[in-house]
Amino acid sequence: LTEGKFHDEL
Amino acid sequence: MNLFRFAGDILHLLSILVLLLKIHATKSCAGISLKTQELYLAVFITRYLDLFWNFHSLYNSVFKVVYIGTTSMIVWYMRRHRNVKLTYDRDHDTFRYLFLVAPCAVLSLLINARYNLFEILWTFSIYLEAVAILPQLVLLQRTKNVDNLTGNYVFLLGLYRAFYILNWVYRFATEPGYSAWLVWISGLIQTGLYLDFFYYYVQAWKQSKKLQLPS
Repeated sequence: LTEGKFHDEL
Repeated sequence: MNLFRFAGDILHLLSILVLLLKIHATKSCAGISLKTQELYLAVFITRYLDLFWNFHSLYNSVFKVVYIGTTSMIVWYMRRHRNVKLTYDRDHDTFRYLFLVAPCAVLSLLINARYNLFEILWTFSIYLEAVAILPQLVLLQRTKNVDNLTGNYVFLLGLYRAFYILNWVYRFATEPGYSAWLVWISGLIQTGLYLDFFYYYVQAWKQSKKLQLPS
């Protein structure tokens, strides 16, 4: 899950 | 992180605190939709599942815990507090969960960025947040006379969404390669749901009258 796109917004 | 995003998060927190303080101070939850609050709790839990293994920043982690905690407290007050639960307007808060949860669940299985459990739950939370305000809007419509704090709650929530849109515009203009179609479209739909309410809220404010929604 940590690779690729990271959900950085809340 | 930019100022729009920060303002959005703060407004979101403020909206929840306004609601929590209103319930705490007046020991009443009249006019508040428990359905909307439970849907938001579901949104936060499905989206912030990654809290334990995806560390992005202290800022994000603190907000995630605070959103889950404060919304849980609202739900607890409305369901369990001996005085508050008596003021819950269950006869008017009749919106069916299934009408919102089922389409969002199906949509998140069909349209997502990556096919794995946590990504699908995250996507589900994005879709569900877009429509979670509907039971509250229907309840406001039914009860007509909206008390100030409930009106402010919905207004602050709408404002939070508006700032997130500004944040996306800013990020799109300044971050090369930044795009998030799924979040943008859901966010636009979500903000759209507030437009009608905003119109009446601003009208009432301009005429310094009590907010009253038309039938």
